[in-house]
Amino acid sequence: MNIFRLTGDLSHLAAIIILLLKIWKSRSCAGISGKSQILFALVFTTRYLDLFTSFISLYNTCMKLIYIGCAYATVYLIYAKFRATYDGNHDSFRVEFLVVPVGGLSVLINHDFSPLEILWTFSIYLESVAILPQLFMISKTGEAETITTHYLFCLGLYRALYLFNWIWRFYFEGFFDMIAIVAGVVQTVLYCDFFYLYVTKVLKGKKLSLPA
Amino acid sequence: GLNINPKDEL
Repeated sequence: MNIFRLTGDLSHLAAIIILLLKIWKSRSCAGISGKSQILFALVFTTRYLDLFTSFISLYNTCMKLIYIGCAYATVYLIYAKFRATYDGNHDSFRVEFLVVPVGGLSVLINHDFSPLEILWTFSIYLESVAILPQLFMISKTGEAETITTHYLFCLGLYRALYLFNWIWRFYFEGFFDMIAIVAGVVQTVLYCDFFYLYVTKVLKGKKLSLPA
Repeated sequence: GLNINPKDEL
């Protein structure tokens, strides 16, 4: 555990909680892509199946349970409790265009051709693109609430910090995982355009809106 | 090395 890994995890946790609180406090999930949230729930479910097979640390187990619990709570709020506020018309990204290729790729390129390892690989690949429905939704409506942009910033920052964690681990532990690194780079790159808008607009007190 | 189970990262 190094500082990048820890702050990355905390940034991830912050993102998840910001989103849950935003929906809960405003009693609305307007502007939030339910499809991205379903994909994240699927990511955590397929990645953390090792909760049943191996114990790593109390920290590891607790964080996994919190991530999974929050992911399903978010999906529940969007599709059940506050369903009336869900903006389904603008959440029109075709997720099968992500899930099917990612499923194929995880069967083809993995560390070990075993069910748990393939599901772990699937979750890594899927996470890298799971935010696309949300970004697509923002590009479609042309705007995002400021709290939603804080959520996206924390979520993007998390994977960027993991990249530094992997650089650290490569130098000091000789550890590297090519699948996680390549997917992590892809994931971080997808946020770059958003990071730019966040710094140039949101941090200067403006609302994030895109030119028509 | 390769990161095969167990995974310590989240």
